[in-house]
Amino acid sequence: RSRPTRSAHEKSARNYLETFGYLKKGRPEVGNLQLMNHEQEYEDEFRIAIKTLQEFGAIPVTGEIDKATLALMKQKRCGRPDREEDDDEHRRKKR
Amino acid sequence: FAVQGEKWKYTNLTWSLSSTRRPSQLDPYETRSVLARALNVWAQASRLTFTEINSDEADIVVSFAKRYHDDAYPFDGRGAILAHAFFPGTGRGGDAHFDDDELWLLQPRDDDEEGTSLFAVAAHEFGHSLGLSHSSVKGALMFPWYQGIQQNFVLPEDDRNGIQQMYGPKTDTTQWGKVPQFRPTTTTTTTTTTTTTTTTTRRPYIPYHDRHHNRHPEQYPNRGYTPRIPNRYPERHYPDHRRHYNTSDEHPRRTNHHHTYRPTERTTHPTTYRPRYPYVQPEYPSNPRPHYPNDPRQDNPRKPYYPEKTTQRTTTTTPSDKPDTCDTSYDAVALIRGELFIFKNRYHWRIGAHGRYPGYPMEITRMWASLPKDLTHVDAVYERPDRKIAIFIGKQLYLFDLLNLLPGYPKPLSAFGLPASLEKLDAAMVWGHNGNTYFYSGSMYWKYDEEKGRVDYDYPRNMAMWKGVGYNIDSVFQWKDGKTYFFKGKGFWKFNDLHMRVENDKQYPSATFWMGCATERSGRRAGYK
Repeated sequence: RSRPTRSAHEKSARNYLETFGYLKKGRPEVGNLQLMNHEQEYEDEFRIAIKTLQEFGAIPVTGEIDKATLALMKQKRCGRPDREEDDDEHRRKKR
Repeated sequence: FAVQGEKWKYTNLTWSLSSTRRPSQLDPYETRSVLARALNVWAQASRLTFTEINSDEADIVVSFAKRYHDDAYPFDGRGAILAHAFFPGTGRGGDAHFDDDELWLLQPRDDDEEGTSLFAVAAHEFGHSLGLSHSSVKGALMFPWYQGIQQNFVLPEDDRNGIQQMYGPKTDTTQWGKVPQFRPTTTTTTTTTTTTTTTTTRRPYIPYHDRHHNRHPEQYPNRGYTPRIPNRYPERHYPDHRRHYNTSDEHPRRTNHHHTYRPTERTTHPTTYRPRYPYVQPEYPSNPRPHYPNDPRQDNPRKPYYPEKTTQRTTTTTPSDKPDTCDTSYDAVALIRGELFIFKNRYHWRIGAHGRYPGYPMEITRMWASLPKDLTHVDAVYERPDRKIAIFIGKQLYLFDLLNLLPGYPKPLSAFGLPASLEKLDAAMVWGHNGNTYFYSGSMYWKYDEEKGRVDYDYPRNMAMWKGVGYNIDSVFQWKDGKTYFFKGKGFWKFNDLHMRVENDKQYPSATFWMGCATERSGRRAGYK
């Protein structure tokens, strides 16, 4: 059994959302059965993340991967996440 | 605006363009001039001052790099991601990295949509260097998406509020210094984008070559060493890089009361310096700088000295089963405590921040003494999420807390839900793409639940899921770049986690890439199909 296939846009958006801190990384492997149980929860998280991105990027908040969102994701930008997590990599201390 | 939380404890910051990672397409002098102007944007709105010191020990070190470049945030070629910077702190803190693949413009050009203003991006990144996160205010400098730059740029209100909250507003009694221009002559001076009109005495510009090489004239008497930079850390004279050795949180300038650089007497070698032996340490160094196999600095005489402890040698002859570093396959490869461990037969190599450790390959049992004395090889090794080290040998798992075998181990593979008929694992790894653990053997693989201590019930599955690597792999692991690498024979594949297939059907030679061997010796002509 495998989960429903997602569009290329969704995969690309998910990667973008994870890279810039809107979605937590660590989704299960392709075809992971465990994901099936959390499919709805995942969809909700994804929509919320898209909305947050849209709000942050000052474009209409629709929760959908629309043209404005796709354009925003193609824009040149800083590589830092927009939503910072506690990350040792960013706060490295000399030992 | 958003304040990240970390801030500099002092306002007189230093900065430098990296001595080793300079822009490949830009004039370094003009680049420095642009960077100085970008810093001045923040200086004009706060109490901060910025002094260029031309040293990799500066608070803010600016570097240009492509793709993977020594941190977890690889660049992506031209477009999309332009740069990033680290928040205030010691070590890498404050540093700004720019994608060298971008078409950087030193002067804003309205009619060129392709290029990217270095000034605009630098001003944004330095905001991170000072402690600001991204702002959701469109038009703010800290807005994450590139907005170009206008002539006579003035820091927007949102950013001004942010920087002043952290460092206070600019005091009234000072005047702005003139933004310096850099000239490529030996009389080029270090510069201060300072809030006062007083200029400090500045040391002449000294090319990197002259400044940094041969700090040990007694070792390299013919290199013409001339000490020109004061040694602020005489007890740490040997090291070549601030990130590894400056363990103090104290700002270097606190020991340098006036900021004029003067040649000083060279400090004698420290008597407290100790080599890193005995070899077995209580904890592995946790990766100050990732190993880049082809990093030319591996051959740099400034790299730390790791003397061999000759008393540990029991024989001077090479055992017949000792593998050839530059011509062998690998039994297992694992990233442990940020260092690469490569296993073959009863030996292993260790590759740290400065490349391959000398004296290797060395017997595995010298590191993990609890393994069988008659050990001939290991099948798979990986570091678990709880940092314990799992070593698979035949039908047994040996689990170590660093170097100590845990009570109750070794345990049979069947204890973890693997088939009793399974003779061995080929490989094991924590997959960076999802954080799950996977075991591989022959044509099958399993997902292992670290919390339950068992493989999931709907496994094994066919290795065809991992397109391009085939069956009976030798090893797999996740490197510091977050990518997955599969090994088989004398070659390896880089795996695309999103597309679930190898990036290139043809293997790369392992010895050349991971061991830093010459291409000729690693058998490239033989092909890796």
